[in-house]
Amino acid sequence: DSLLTKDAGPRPLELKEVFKLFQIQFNRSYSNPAEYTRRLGIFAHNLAQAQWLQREDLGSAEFGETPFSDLTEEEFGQLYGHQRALERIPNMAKKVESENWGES
Amino acid sequence: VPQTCDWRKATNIISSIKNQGSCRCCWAIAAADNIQALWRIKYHQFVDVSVQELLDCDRCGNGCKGGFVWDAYITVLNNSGLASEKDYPFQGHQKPHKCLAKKYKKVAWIQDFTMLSSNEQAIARYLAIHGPITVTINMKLLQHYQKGVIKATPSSCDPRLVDHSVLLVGFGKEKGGMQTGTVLPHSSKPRRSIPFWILKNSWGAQWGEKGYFRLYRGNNTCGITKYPVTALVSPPAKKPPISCPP
Repeated sequence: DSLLTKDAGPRPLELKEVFKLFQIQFNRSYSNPAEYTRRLGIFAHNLAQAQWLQREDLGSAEFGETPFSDLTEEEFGQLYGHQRALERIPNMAKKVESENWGES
Repeated sequence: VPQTCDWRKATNIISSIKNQGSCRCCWAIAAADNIQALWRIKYHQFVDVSVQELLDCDRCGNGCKGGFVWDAYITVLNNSGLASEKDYPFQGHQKPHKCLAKKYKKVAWIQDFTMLSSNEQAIARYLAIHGPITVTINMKLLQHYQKGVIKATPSSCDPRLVDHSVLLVGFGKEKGGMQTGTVLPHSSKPRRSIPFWILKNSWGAQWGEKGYFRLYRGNNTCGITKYPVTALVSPPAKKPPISCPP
């Protein structure tokens, strides 16, 4: 009820309150105030990014807070993607000859 | 090709959602889930196969540092099958362990593996007849995904930069109408019905649609048609024992 004020409807949650709920939901804690502030900034950026994706998407997808909302795009890619060698991986049909013949 | 297909609705074919944690082994989980589902469809044996064997015995020895589904299938062929998850459980350690495949009885094996054509109709047909397959996509849009069907363009999700392997378990069509859920004023676009793929991820059930997500079907969204790869789990059967529930 702290969110309701007499003369207006429920005001949107403050960012820090949303972040607090995120930390509780996904069991996140940060080692020091500087790291907390940095993660709060990343979280705010990601929420804005999710709203942009929502506008851009041509399907019915919904974007927003996820377990990865306190990670930068780079951190997320490093943690969850496999190496990006795939675009150079030889086509499965081609036979790949190794330079030094006989190498296993 | 049937209108819809959802292998999750078939009893005991699709195992529960896994969570790779900090181990970059989506490729091993996708391959293990593929072999497991095909084995269950073909032989009605509900095996749970070892992901850790694929990590420890991989020819590149990368363990949790990433890999490719075709290396997982080569590991299964080289080791004459997969041990059970119970005997050879997932550890998720960063550094690979010594390969212990020889120590354990194999509960599933494969004859071969193959890459399907990049035609989405052909992929849907194969999926409905034979069972789930692995695909590798650009995962960029998944970080903030909550639900619904992602329909991207090559500029918002480059189909050439594929970096995440998952299991393709079905397809369908979402009715038209306004966008569901928390509608942002500018987002309530009227929509025609949306054809979609159903994909099983390995990031736990708290993510996405209880661990699953859906991609638009028909425009190679996020590079889904680049590496459609599956194990071959038995000699070509004349009539598949069961087909995909609608």
